Amino acid sequence: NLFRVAGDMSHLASIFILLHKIVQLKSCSGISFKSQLLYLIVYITRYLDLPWTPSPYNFIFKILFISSQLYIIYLMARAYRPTNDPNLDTFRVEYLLGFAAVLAVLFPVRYTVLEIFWAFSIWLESVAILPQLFMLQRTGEAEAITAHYLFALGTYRALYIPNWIYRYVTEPTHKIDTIAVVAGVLQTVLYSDFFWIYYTKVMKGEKFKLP
Amino acid sequence: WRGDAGHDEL
Repeated sequence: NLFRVAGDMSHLASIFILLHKIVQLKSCSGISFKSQLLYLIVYITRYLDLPWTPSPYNFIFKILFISSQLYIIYLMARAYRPTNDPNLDTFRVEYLLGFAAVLAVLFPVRYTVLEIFWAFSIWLESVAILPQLFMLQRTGEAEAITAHYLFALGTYRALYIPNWIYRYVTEPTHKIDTIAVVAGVLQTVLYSDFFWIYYTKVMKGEKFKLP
Repeated sequence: WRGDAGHDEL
């Protein structure tokens, strides 16, 4: 449906915006390496079913997300490493990994290796942006391009919510993927503050600056 | 070890 496709396009756009920023400005300043590393873990643990993906659409996106995220990690860890300030990126990711691991082991859809990793990736994605938002809070402001990246990334999961409602209404099975929905709502809520500042400042041509 | 809950979203 339209919400789902728009969400995935927004996700893809966010990655292109981030890559554009890093390559064009030859700098990854303002970007949390920890959040980016968490996203790599998210893609790898979620797409373990890559060889059995029935839909070519999903298959292509999975390849795109894993490969582009590997490239982002390479750029941040190798090519533009000096532009990355670890002193600003101090969020304790152990808590996020622990949170996702506990929920994944306690409430997977089924007790299979793939399902536990899938649930882990869903919970981890829901909170993976926290190191980035924490960094933003420490610096108090962000480049416009970084704000656009975060807006596109947040919009992706927000658009999945109307997609789930649409699917629930239109599909005869009325199936709800509880883990994905609860984690997806949590993920969107974490962005709400950012969305508000983006709307009140960046969309009106001002600099992204925290009050 | 394959799960089969059929997650069809990204």
